[in-house]
Amino acid sequence: GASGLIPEVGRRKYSESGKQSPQQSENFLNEFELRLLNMFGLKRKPNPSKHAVVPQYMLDLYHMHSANGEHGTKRPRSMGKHAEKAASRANTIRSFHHEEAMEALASLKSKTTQQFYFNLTSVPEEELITSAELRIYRNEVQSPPSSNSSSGQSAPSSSTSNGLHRINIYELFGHAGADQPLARLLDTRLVQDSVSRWESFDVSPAVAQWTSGKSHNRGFMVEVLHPEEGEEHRHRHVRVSRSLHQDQDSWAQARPLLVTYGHDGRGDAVLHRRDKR
Amino acid sequence: QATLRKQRRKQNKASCRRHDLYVDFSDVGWNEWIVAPPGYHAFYCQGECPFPLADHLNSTNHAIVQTLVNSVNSNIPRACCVPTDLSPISLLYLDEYEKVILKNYQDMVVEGCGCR
Repeated sequence: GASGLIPEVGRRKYSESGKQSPQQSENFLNEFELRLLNMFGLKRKPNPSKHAVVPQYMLDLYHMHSANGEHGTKRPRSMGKHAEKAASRANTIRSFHHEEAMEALASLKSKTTQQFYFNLTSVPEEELITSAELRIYRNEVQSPPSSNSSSGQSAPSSSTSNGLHRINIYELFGHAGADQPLARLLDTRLVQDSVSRWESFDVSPAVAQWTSGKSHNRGFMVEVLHPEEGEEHRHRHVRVSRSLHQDQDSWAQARPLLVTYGHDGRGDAVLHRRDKR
Repeated sequence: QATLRKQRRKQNKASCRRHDLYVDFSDVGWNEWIVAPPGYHAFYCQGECPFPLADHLNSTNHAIVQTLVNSVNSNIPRACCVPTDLSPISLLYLDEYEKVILKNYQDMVVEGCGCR
């Protein structure tokens, strides 16, 4: 019962059937358990803590698949077309949160940069990553309390609807000991700051290289340029770090998310369209 | 007529076909790490593969011959009632590192049964 995928009742019933010696029974059960683990692609039975967070995006993908061909559920609004295409070819979709202990945040007047590291060592060797997206949540920019406002409430950003931000995503590389890592631009986007939404960036080339062992994973750098800088709070609207996120309770569902799309050569894709029975 | 109907029903009941089986992950303690679905309709195959094999039993040539031989020599077993068509399901689960994974697993649901 090393992993615990076989219920204890089943183990006991088999052992007590008297078909084999106790040692033989134990060996057969353990072999069967290994087959179960192998079937699921696990090394041991998962034992998640109560605090484990399931990203809403993964739930959306699951519901999108389970309704596929039945209710015609559309893709989540935040899902890019490239992600949908990737999901249609992948049989495994994995999500990762970054290692917060390894993040490096820097904020200058008109620029916020954040270095992320995602531990991808749990991706098995036989899984070929065909696509990956880095998802970053950004909140609409609220204009500062107006000086003549008696309530002190901040107004929505409609008054600053011209505000544009540029988000650049870089792959970091270079020698481990180097002070200044080199960066290669992977994706970039100009965004309107008056809308709250997830932004999806294509980081496939870097992740495919890392997981195939062709290059070393040094992480990403996200750069947020806010050219019309003038308000101190502005750099806070892109949720790249817990320290920039005011509501700690919602951080788990607003923090950056890396999603990989891969195939281990076994079976159909997750978003494979099935014929109705 | 009533006797004939009863016999036919009994024969149909016994012949190889798909039966309902809902696998509830909480029954095997897998609900701790499988987020969705809570369970699924897996189905199973059970029943006889009697001589002469009917068309709908999806038999192979070998199963037809084996059944024929069984009809003259009962030492040779009948063909077996097994799944002939299976489909995949997707599971959303947390792995041993608490990473959330959505994965498609093939051959999890019985779509059709036959004598093989």
